[in-house]
Order: sequence, then structure tokens, then C-alpha cells
Amino acid sequence: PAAQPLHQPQSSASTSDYPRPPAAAQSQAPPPVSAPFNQETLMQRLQALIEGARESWTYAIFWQSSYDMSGASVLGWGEGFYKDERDKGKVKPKTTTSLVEQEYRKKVLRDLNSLISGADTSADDAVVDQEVTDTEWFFLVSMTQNFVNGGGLPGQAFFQSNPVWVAGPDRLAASSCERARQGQVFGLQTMVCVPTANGVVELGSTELIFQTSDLVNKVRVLFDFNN
Amino acid sequence: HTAIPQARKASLARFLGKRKERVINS
Repeated sequence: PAAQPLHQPQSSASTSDYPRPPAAAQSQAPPPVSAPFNQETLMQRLQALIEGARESWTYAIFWQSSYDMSGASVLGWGEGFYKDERDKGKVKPKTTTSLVEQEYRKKVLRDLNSLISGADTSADDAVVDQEVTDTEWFFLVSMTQNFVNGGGLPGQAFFQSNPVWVAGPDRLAASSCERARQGQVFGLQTMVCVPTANGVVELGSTELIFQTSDLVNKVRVLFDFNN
Repeated sequence: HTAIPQARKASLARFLGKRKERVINS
């Protein structure tokens, strides 16, 4: 078994990626397709995908393929872009949570904020001053997930080398993939996974969006790192 | 708990930063 990932992209996350200037995250223009593959351009590609789409996507995640110590294929968090519903100037985002659940989510956010800031940020309440919506929580929890040997919606797309497009809460709820069912519980109506050479691009939306080849083609162009 | 992989750490920092910014500007 390989001790190291066998086909990590040429330049995956490195210590130099963090911290980075916030301005970089605000960039609107997609990087040239020929731009080097790193976490920075990956995020820009995800952002370009969401902001350039006619449909209203809530988030995009790149699941990066690698191998674990036993040689099993793993899709793990590569990068993600979350578009807050509140930024769209639309209706108040859906939250189905109890006060206890909200307090729990805020506590987790506060703890994570302290952890990455490396200091006591208990006075820094801005990060928890708004309720943590269901889709924000789903996105955050996604950062902890991996999909081994074709498991989950992303793993299915990667192993079959075909996009998986699940539209409609009923279809999500009836899916054999736990991630799809979980997405439905957290208010998603559409989940899509498009395989690429080095992983899978996943998009989710709280709206019902039916399959278009346009989106799939865009993913394939934006995430074609071999060219 | 402190061993957050680098890619996830950067994503998390960005997510929390954007959220904080939005709250402050709202």
C-alpha cells in the first residue's frame, strides 16, 4: 500500500496557503483554465461556477481523490465555497432547529473560531451573532467527511465516472446515500456530483434544479487540471 | 482536536471570516 497519496494534484494545500489575505477570497473572475492547481485557484473555480450559473446554488465543494495508508481510494475535502442565502437578498434562510440545537451550533462555531485563531476569542461574538442555518451547518459538517471506496454521493460519481444529479426532496430522502438524505434534512432540494480527473465537484441548492449539460460541461472545463 | 488538516483549516478560516464580516456589516 502506498504511504502517500498516489495521485494528489500537483500542488495541494500547503502550509503557505494559510493564512491568506481575505481579498483573495473575494475574487470574482475565474482563473484561466491553464492556471496552476492549488487551493487558491480551486476556490476561485468553485466561486466562478456558482456565481456564473443561472441557477441558484448554495455551495460547491471539491472532493479531492487520494489513497489512504491501506491503499483504499478516498475522497476528502479539497476546498469549498458557500454562498449565503442572506447575500442573495432573498427570503430568510430556513432553520428548523430548536433553541438548544442553535446554542450547540454556535458553541461549535465559537470553539472552532478559537481553535483556528489560536487564541481566546470568547469576546469575538460576531461569528455567532446570527443563527447558524441548516445549510451552513451542512457545509461545515462536510469539512469533517471522507468517502472511502465509492461511498456516498461523491464516491458514486467518481467510481462510475458519471455525474450524479438528484433533484427533489423526495428523491434525496429516498437515496441510498446517507449524504443525500442528510442534505434533504438540512433543506437541500438538489444535489449534484460531477467527477473530474482528480476528484469530484459537488453542488447543492435549496431550490429544485433539473439536470443541464451546461453545468456538467462547465465543471469539466474549469476542473480539467490535466490540460 | 487541534490537528485540523491544512486544506480544511483554510476553508474553515475563510468560512468563519466571511460569516463574521457579514454579521458586522449587517
